[in-house]
Amino acid sequence: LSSREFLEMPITDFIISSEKVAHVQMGNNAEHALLVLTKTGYSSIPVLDAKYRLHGMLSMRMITEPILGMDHIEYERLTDIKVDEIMDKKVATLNIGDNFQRALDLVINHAFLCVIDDEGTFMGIMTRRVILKQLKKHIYQ
Amino acid sequence: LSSREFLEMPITDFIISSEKVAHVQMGNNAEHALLVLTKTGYSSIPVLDAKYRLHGMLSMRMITEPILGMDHIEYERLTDIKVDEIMDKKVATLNIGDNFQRALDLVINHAFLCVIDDEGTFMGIMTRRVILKQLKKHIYQ
Ligand SMILES: Nc1ncnc2c1ncn2[C@@H]1O[C@@H]2COP(=O)(O)O[C@H]3[C@@H](O)[C@H](n4cnc5c(N)ncnc54)O[C@@H]3COP(=O)(O)O[C@H]2[C@H]1O
Ligand SMILES: Nc1ncnc2c1ncn2[C@@H]1O[C@@H]2COP(=O)(O)O[C@H]3[C@@H](O)[C@H](n4cnc5c(N)ncnc54)O[C@@H]3COP(=O)(O)O[C@H]2[C@H]1O
Repeated sequence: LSSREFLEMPITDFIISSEKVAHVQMGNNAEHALLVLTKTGYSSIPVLDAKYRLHGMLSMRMITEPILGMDHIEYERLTDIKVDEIMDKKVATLNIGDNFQRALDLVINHAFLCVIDDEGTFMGIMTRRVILKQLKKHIYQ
Repeated sequence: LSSREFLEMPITDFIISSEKVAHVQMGNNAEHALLVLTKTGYSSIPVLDAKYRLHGMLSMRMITEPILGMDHIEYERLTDIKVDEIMDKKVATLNIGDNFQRALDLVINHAFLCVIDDEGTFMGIMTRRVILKQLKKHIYQ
């Protein structure tokens, strides 16, 4: 493949589909989110609603930062905090119809990208790992 | 640059040098590490000793996982846990004399790589972001 053909590849074959993506739901509290992040081992995951629409992204640090009190960490407050109060609402996204070039441009600054369709439904994620594997394959050919 | 020349580039120009790398020290406790990770915003950082030798890697999840008790999270134990008890001792490393190809092979599975010299002194890190920027530049040329 030429570099141009490589960059014009559709992203569809490379997406990690939604059923394989760990996430939390709108309305969950921060302690539940801490459990999900700890058990799945991911540092940052999408926040979805019951209709699989994308609302934001949540990392461990967004959970610990609001509870760093003056002289001790206020862990007891975690059950009172909702994920939508602390999540990052600006999520780097791709449309399901985008090509590899668009994904490459965005992963420079984001470890993963959320993929949505024209209705705004969450379809899955594109990760740096998948993109790096393809780049390595292309450069070694 | 041909792909071969690109892959043979030394990594030295692309390293984030040690003084810019957030880390924790051997002997620190897990609560101190939680503060460092929260304040710097990084999800995973190196563990060094006073002589800047590399001992392991520590993430938020390695801090929260050991304290998930049967019915509540045992935050009070964090000051009793030392970083060397919970860190990942297998760290993906590069030698300061390695080339880009070696870095590319390793970042498929690691968000960052620790760079050490022949004495085992920590010199800095190579990140996926830096590698992706160079790959993008190479493919667009
Ligand atoms: N259980 C596991 N098995 C094998 N390797 C693992 C792993 N967990 C993490 N890694 C490795 O560590 C990298 C960084 O993971 P992190 O959780 O910080 O950052 C992840 C996480 O925030 C998110 N992510 C990846 N897969 C996910 C999934 N199935 N569900 C939710 N989020 C996911 O995308 C980011 C980038 O992922 P990427 O694969 O490029 O890069 C991953 C992968 O190379
Ligand atoms: N303060 C900040 N400003 C701008 N962008 C930020 C940022 N913090 C994180 N990011 C973005 O998020 C990516 C994942 O960061 P993470 O902390 O999970 O994963 C990081 C972290 O574990 C480690 N890392 C990067 N820079 C570090 C530093 N100066 N000190 C210690 N560890 C560092 O290397 C991993 C990959 O870093 P990479 O740059 O490829 O990828 C970073 C970068 O694109």
